Formats: sequence, C-alpha cells, structure tokens
Amino acid sequence: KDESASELREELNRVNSENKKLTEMLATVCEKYYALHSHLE
Amino acid sequence: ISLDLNTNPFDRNFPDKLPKKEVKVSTSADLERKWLVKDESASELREELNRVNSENKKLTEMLATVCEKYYALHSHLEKLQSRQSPEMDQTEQPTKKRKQDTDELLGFPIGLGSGKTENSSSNEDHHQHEQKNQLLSCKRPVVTDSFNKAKISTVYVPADSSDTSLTVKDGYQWRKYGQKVTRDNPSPRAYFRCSFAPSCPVKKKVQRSAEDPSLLVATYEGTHNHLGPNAFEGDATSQVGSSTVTLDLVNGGGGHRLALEKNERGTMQDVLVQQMASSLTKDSKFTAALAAAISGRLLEQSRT
Repeated sequence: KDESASELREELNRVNSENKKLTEMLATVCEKYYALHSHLE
Repeated sequence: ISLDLNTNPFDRNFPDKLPKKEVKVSTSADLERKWLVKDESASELREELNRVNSENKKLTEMLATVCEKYYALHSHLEKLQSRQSPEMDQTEQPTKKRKQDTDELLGFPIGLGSGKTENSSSNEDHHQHEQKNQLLSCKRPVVTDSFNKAKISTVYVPADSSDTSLTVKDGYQWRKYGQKVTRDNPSPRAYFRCSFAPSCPVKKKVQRSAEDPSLLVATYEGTHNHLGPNAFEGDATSQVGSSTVTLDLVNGGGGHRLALEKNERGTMQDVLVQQMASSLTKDSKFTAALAAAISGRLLEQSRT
C-alpha cells in the first residue's frame, strides 16, 4: 500500500510538472498568435 | 537498567538483567483503521492524478489547436507577403476568418482544472505523451517572431487637406494594395507595397493624422533590399527619388488606375526634416535641453 501511494505521488508530481510546462508553452504560443494577429490587422 | 559497562553477556542472569521489551499488540480495529487511512489517501491521490491527467489532456489539445491556428495565420501572412499584386477581395476574407478564429481562441476555458475525474488508458497516455513530445521538440522552435524584426519608422508629411490621394513622395515606387477605415481615425488608411515586391519586403501605410489633419502619417516597415531610383541605398525613408506610381485597386470603380506623378524637388528634404524633427521630439533629453535653452534666452532678453 505504501509503495503504491508513493508511486502515485511520484506520478502526480510528474504530471503536474508537465502541466506547468504545457501552460507556459500555451501562454507563449497565445502571445505569439496575438502578436501576429495584431500585426496582420 | 544496569549502567555497568562491564556487563558480561555470558552471565546466566544476564537475560534477566535485560530490560523487558514492551510489545505493543495492535488490535484488529487499529489495523483496520490504519488500512482505511492508507486506502483513503491512495484513493485521494488516484483521484487527483486523474484530475491532473485530464487537465494535461486538455492543455495538450489546446496547445495543438493554438499551434495549428498560429501556423495557419503565419502561412497566410507569408502568402500575403509573397503576393506581388494582391487583390483586396482575396486578402480581406482570410483576415476576417482569422479574426473569427481569434474570437474562438478567446473562448477557451480559463479554469483548466475544472474537469474532474477522467480516466485515461495507458494507450491514450502514450499517444498524449508522443503528441506532447512532438509539440515540445519540433513545433515550439518554429514559433519565431521574425515578423517583429522588421524595422518600423514613421514620417509626418504636410499635405493639402483637399488632397485625398494619400501619396507620400519618398522616391520609391509603390503599389497600393488596400485601403481601410480605422475606428480611431475618420480618414482612410492606404496600404502600399514596394514595386519590387515580393523580392523587397518593404511596406508602407499612409493615413491622415487624426490629431493634425494637415499632416500625413506614413509608416514604413522593413528595409529596401535594392538600390533606390537615385542609387541611394538604405532605409525606406532615406531615399531621394523621382516618381511615385500609385496603383489604386480600391478606388476608381473597380478599374486599375495608374497614376505617374512627377517628382517635386525638395519634397524629400521636407520628409527628412520632418523625420528628424519627429525623432528629436521623441527624445526627452533633447526637449529638456531645448526648453532650458529657450527659457535661458527669454531670461536674458528680459534682463536686457
């Protein structure tokens, strides 16, 4: 039981850090998108 | 407990001297409670993991969508830039479509964690992971801001208020490819492209100033990659030229009107003076020094 909980915690940390990266990437791409859009306007 | 360090373990009475070990016997109720607590925490973790996984999936999908939109818009821009003589009807429609896309983009849910439990199979995870790796490894570096690198300069040119041609004589030949009315300014804005396009990327926007209608505001973007008509090389705004070609695709009842205007001596000098004045007025140090000099003169005059 202990082992499974620690594994779950580890996996949770991994996915959380991945989410953080994805959010950052999304923010960057959105920023670029809006810059390009306003440039076109 | 004996504190004697010379305790002999071979002594027959030694075991008696050892402290009696207190063995705590857990009752079945205690054990059950412990298991339940662990179960609870594990199930909580699993639930949280599911939630985070679902959030992850949404983020990946959103990222893929935004990237797709970005590349579509980017390719649209490239297409526009490479088009030698674009027609307004063809260029306006995609722009409007992209605007709609942006609105759609704004409609993305902000609360990413809103999704509750959603189980994803290992295959899905694998696929998601691959998709993410693709996004991380190949798509991201392509998102460059090369379009932001174009040099932009603004020139203010005096113009007769009755003149509606929006022509700024800067010595280069331009093709007008569009005109639109902006919200902030009642007079239309004209768009020009260098006649050497698509090999030359320089573009020009001309609009009557909203603050001072006696001035035309010309915004240049990019640097000419060819010699000017008078063999001057350099910035779009620093050229001395002979004529301006205006190909009006918007006005003139749908027909193409080619107007060749003769160069007027000194116009370019005016443009340069305006440009210099414009850049100097933006310089706070210069304006401060000028104000100090003027006030100094005034003081001197008042004394004498």
